[in-house]
This record gives sequence, C-alpha cells and structure tokens, in this order.
Amino acid sequence: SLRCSRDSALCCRRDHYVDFRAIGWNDWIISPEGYQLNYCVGQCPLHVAGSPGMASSFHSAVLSLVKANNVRTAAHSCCVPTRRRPLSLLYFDRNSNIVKTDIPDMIVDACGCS
Amino acid sequence: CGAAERCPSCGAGTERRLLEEAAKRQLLDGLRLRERPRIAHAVPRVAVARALRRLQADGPRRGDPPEDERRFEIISFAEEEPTSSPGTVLRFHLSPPPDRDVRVVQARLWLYVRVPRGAVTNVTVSISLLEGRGDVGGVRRVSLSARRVSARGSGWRTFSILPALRGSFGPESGTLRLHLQSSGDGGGIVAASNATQPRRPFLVAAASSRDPQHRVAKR
Repeated sequence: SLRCSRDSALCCRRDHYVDFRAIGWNDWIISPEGYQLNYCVGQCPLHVAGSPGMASSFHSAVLSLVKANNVRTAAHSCCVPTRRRPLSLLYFDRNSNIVKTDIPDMIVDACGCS
Repeated sequence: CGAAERCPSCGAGTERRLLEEAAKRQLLDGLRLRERPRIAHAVPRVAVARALRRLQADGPRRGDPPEDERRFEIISFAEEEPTSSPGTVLRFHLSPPPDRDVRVVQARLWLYVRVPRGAVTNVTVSISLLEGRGDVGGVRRVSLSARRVSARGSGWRTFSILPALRGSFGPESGTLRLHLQSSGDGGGIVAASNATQPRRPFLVAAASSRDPQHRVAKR
C-alpha cells in the first residue's frame, strides 16, 4: 500500500494518470477529464508475503504455513491490488444519449503481497 | 510474479502507449462495450449542460447500490417525427446498456411549456405511447399521462412515463415513440423541431442491473 518511488523494488502502487484528451476519447467521455490507471508492481519476497495492505493476522498465518510446509525460501508471492474504488463516468452512447454510471473496482488505491 | 516487471525493450514512450491501451481496454470492459461509441450526431453543449443540471436537480441518487448492482442514468434527447394527426410525435433511441437484466426504476419526460409573457394559463398535456411503427392513426396507443399544468410563464415541466418503459428500455428495437397533445388557452409545448433546439424535450431514465461479473469477482 506504498506509492512507488523511483527505485522501489518491493511491492508498491505505481500511479499513472490517463488524460482522455491525450487518447482522443474526450469527444464521447463528458466527465471526468481522465482517471488514475494505477497498478501494482514490485517484488514480494517471502518475509513480506501477506503483509502491506492485508490484515497482519493473515501475514503471520502465511508465515506459519510456510514454515510448517517447508516451502522453498526462493518462493515469491504476488504484488496485487488490495483496495480499489469505482470510477463515475458520464459519456455519450452510440445514439448520443448521455449515460451516467459507476464502474466498480476501477481505480487501485492500495497494493499488497498475496 | 517475481519476474522482471520492467519491459526490457520499453522506452518511456512505449510504456506510456502500453498503459494507454490498457486504460482503453479497462474502460470498455468496465462499460461492457466492444468498441468506443461513434457519436452519430453531436448534441449542443447547451442542451447537455441544461439536461445535466436537471439530472442534478433531481436530487442525489439513492444511497450506494448493493455490491453486485450497477446503476445507470440515461438522458435521451427527443427527435420529432412528422405526423398527419394533431399533436407531436417524439422519438427516443434508448440503446439499453449491454447488461441483459436491466430494470428501469424511474422515467421522466421533460417538456418546455411556452406561455405568453405575463399570462397565467392552464395547459392540459396528454402523453401516450405509440406501439409499433406507422403514424398515430394506425398504431395502438397507450395513454401514459394527461395532466393539467397551470403555468405562470414559460418553463420546464416533468411527466412520469415509467409505464411506457415497463421495466425495460422500451421496445426491443430500442426506439420509444410518444404522442403529445396539449390544449389550453395560449400555452404550448416546445417540441424538438430541430436538433439544435436548446429546449428539446428529453427523457431521464434511471435503471439498475445485477452485475454478475462483479459478484463472482467479489466471491
């Protein structure tokens, strides 16, 4: 659930703003003018598996399972979104009607190791 | 996971283009569209702004929908159809959202009633649904609303037409036809004589649909 800095290696959230004018879609999308296409990137070595962005109890559960099952220490887990929010969109449909709707889980707010 | 997440042959430009393509894909998937809509005829910004103000004036949307439900609000601008009968025929193209089980929960027609300056007038507006194609005299009509509007000066009036949509976005064809008649001393309805008319009648429909994909994702 940390924002990536330039040299982040560990799992973090990389922010990227998409401007609808820049992709030529501002003629049919009325509002907003763009949105945050954030994504999760970075390493998830074993000792952080299940940690940032997840309940700490989950983290300790994962570690005890790893020890109990003698999982190879080189194993990695995955850097995934752990909190997302909807995007409200106002756009013209193919019949020039105006449609207002929310797209669920569209914006990644936090990342964590699975 | 764990693989080198940076693309070895990517320069900043390539990465930006990859992300823009990803954003387009994500938006179209989120709206359940195969491709971006090609706008057939642009709607004057004045009419859009006015309609959005009405949408906001309709009050805040009812609380957050349940997780696996999605809400839509659609504003559709009327086109006027020629008719040999008295009154006006308005046509709306309601392309139903791509979900199948859409349930229309509210549908209101906004009409601009013009009244001579300074006069107080009573205008009776009757609205009926035309079922099928063809002119007013040759198709079945379902009366939706007949209401006396006491108007002091010109202004917008709304009429509920929920029965017309019967829970869906109108007939399978997606085209909804309404026949309007107004009678009264001096007042009249401003129809959509031409597309640039800033006071074109428009329809506001609110709908909700079950979001099967979202339900599975949450589970």
